[in-house]
Amino acid sequence: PVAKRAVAEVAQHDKVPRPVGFLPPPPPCPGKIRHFKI
Amino acid sequence: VPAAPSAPLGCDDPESEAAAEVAVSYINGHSHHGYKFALNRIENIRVVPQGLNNDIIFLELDLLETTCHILSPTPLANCTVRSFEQHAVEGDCDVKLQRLNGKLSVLASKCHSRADSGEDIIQLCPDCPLLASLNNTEVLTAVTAALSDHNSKTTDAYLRLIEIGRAKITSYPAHTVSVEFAVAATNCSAKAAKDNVEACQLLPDDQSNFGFCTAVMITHPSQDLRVDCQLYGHQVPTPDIPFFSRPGVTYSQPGQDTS
Repeated sequence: PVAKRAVAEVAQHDKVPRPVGFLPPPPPCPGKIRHFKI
Repeated sequence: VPAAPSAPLGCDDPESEAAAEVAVSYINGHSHHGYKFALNRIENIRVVPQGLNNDIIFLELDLLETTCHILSPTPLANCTVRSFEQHAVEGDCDVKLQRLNGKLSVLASKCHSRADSGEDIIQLCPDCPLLASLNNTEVLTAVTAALSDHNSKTTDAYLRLIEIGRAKITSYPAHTVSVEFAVAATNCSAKAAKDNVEACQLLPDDQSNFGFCTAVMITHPSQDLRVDCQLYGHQVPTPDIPFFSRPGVTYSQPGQDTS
């Protein structure tokens, strides 16, 4: 049987800090408007 | 372990733009009426893998009408997109492509074009003239008068009307009808046509010579008519896309579907 190996809780100080003001990437679609929007 | 699925394509990714370029070229190359369309926005893209180096791509495109008639040999890159004030016409297209070993080909396309709403234009530009119906009596009168005027003055071939592209009617400061229409040279000189116009037929595809005319007819308070017709010269027709082969008027109404 495959037992899931317990993963030691990552020590607090090891967590990668999120940069302040982290913005999600722009949505992939719709794309840019090249002329104007009707 | 199967390769992890590639991240979904963004609408502004180079691969998406390459697919859109192939799609727009196909749409313009297979359209027989109206004007060329340019890409305004990639609304959405969906890639469905079919196997190794074989994808089906579904594109949703937002296009805008340009000032180049579809029969014009002008490269699309040199065609100006009609401005909002000129009463723009938008095209919404769904296109299915295949990318096989990196080569893109269009499997199907369906487009719907529609003119911008008159209310929107008047709201932002009260003096901008709006598109008139191509069946409007004044429009037909202006086109007939303009073509007749050109044929009565030219020393070149007698021209026949292929289709009316667009028309506008303004009432201020003068009652003015502005029209744009596509024409084709016939096998007659304008002089010979005066004797027997029925004998004047469009040239066969291998000699066809299309052109485009713009005209402005003022009917009140004064009378004036200005016509400018330019022939494109003989273009080698693309074999699988028959050019127009008969005289007569067909209308390219914005708001038409093409597949």
